[in-house]
Amino acid sequence: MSTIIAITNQKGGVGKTTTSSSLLVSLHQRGFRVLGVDLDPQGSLGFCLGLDIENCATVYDVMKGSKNITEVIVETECGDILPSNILLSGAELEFNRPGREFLLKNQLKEVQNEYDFVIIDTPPALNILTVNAYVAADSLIIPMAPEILSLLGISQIRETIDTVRRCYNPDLRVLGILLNKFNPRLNLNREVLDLSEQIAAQLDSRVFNAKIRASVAVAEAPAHGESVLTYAPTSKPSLDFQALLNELLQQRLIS
Amino acid sequence: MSTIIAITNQKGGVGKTTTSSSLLVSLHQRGFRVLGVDLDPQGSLGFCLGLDIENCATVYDVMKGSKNITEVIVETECGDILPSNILLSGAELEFNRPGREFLLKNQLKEVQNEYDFVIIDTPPALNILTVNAYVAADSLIIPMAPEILSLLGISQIRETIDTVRRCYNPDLRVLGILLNKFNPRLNLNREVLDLSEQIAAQLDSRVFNAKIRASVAVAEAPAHGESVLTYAPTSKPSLDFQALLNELLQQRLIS
Ligand SMILES: Nc1ncnc2c1ncn2[C@@H]1O[C@H](COP(=O)(O)OP(=O)(O)OP(=O)(O)O)[C@@H](O)[C@H]1O
Ligand SMILES: Nc1ncnc2c1ncn2[C@@H]1O[C@H](COP(=O)(O)OP(=O)(O)OP(=O)(O)O)[C@@H](O)[C@H]1O
Ligand SMILES: [Mg+2]
Ligand SMILES: [Mg+2]
Repeated sequence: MSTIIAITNQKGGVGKTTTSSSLLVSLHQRGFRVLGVDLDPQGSLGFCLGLDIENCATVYDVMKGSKNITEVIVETECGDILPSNILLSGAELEFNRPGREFLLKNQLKEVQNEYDFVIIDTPPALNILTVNAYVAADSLIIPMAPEILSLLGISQIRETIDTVRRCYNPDLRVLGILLNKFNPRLNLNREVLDLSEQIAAQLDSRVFNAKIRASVAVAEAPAHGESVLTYAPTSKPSLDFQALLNELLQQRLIS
Repeated sequence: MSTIIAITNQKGGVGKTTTSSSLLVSLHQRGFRVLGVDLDPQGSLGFCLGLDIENCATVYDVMKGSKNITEVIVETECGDILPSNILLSGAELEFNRPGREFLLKNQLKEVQNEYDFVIIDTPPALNILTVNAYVAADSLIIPMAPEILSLLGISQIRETIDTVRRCYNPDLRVLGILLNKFNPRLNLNREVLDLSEQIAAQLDSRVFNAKIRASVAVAEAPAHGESVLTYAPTSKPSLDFQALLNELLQQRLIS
């Protein structure tokens, strides 16, 4: 019985893909069986883990029903990946029949017992792809940059969570808000941390104790087709992601 | 006869809104009449310039045809704004009839002669909203973070530009790629600069000489409802944006 976690924030560039790949790799390192699902038409999760996303079958084919999920999942050194590419940007228009919110959930049923964890990376939008992730997931992690514009988006996320809970997935919960590119010495960062804690309370959740600091290693890693955890294992973000996983496991936030 | 420029990159968080608000404010400071159009359902452009975006009529009402553009445009101290809010995220589904790509262009015709410049801020997506911006615009500016994932998105943008030129707007051109959060001392940044110059050539364009350096002032400014140019006029990004405008005007890239 796998735990399915969606990594979400419609604000761009806050670290959803970085968090998704780091969780996949760190869980895999500790012996868990993991599947990463990329729901962003930009395909960055697959790219960041070394896949050639231009020419492969993707989650678009699976959700459309033209390919079986088992044919499309790719095995990598850091776990299995269900990649995406730009064709998925047609989803909003093409997936328009009743039940369109359940396409991913239904397809995942076929394989989810083979994994301990499924991590879903989502696009910077509150659209049918994000809704599919929320409907399929047990829980959400919300990465955030410690900046004002990042806070702005969280109330919109809350409405989407409420709608999904009311209509499709009453058990969906928020594991926590993860501050990324965090610099504890900056006033703005500390102020946004305070406001995030208030917002987390409104979501019945928390801000994780682990905060991911900034390092150019995160930006360099994709060029090598690697997660920062294998590219620069002793860098601050790598240590912080390992601390996040400790927190998730020890507090039984995930099991 | 106004010059209409769309600020675009489907990668999240690269600085589209920061660039849009900085161009609006710097043009306004120099006496030009400016209109900012926010096409991102997150409404950050309006928010960053001090508007209350929750309770106002927006570009969604205008594109839907239920309000006239002149009723919705808001005058501010830094020029006029046509704001957006979360209702615009329904656009992909709701704007589905023939001519859906021309909704913004047609509405702008009514007011564009009152402005020297119209700056359109776009969402992190290649969807009907971005296509509306490309169809309405004379030219594009592409902000980019000096990171690998930023480069990945540019080839997808190129395909959208080609499609729009072929089908709807043959005169659309790319003014240039703008590197944001640029640190000339980092190897990665210099490597990405080289690659960006190659990509710019493929777009028949250039990387701007002006590069926007990073400063926490940019992240602080929205909390005060101001652009960084008025919040911190001597900060590095403010000086860099003024240099960008000099470059655009002196090289007659815009007039
Ligand atoms: N802790 C960090 N330190 C330094 N750079 C970071 C860090 N986290 C993310 N980045 C960089 O910021 C950029 C955005 O990160 P990422 O792609 O993970 O965000 P995202 O939320 O998935 O973006 P999108 O909304 O476009 O999907 C990337 O280029 C990444 O390399
Ligand atoms: N030069 C800079 N220095 C420091 N911070 C910056 C700089 N440019 C942008 N930022 C910060 O990065 C974040 C993203 O910037 P911005 O919102 O302008 O990007 P965007 O491309 O419009 O994002 P989205 O894709 O979500 O619309 C903001 O919180 C902003 O404050
Ligand atoms: Mg991403
Ligand atoms: Mg923006």
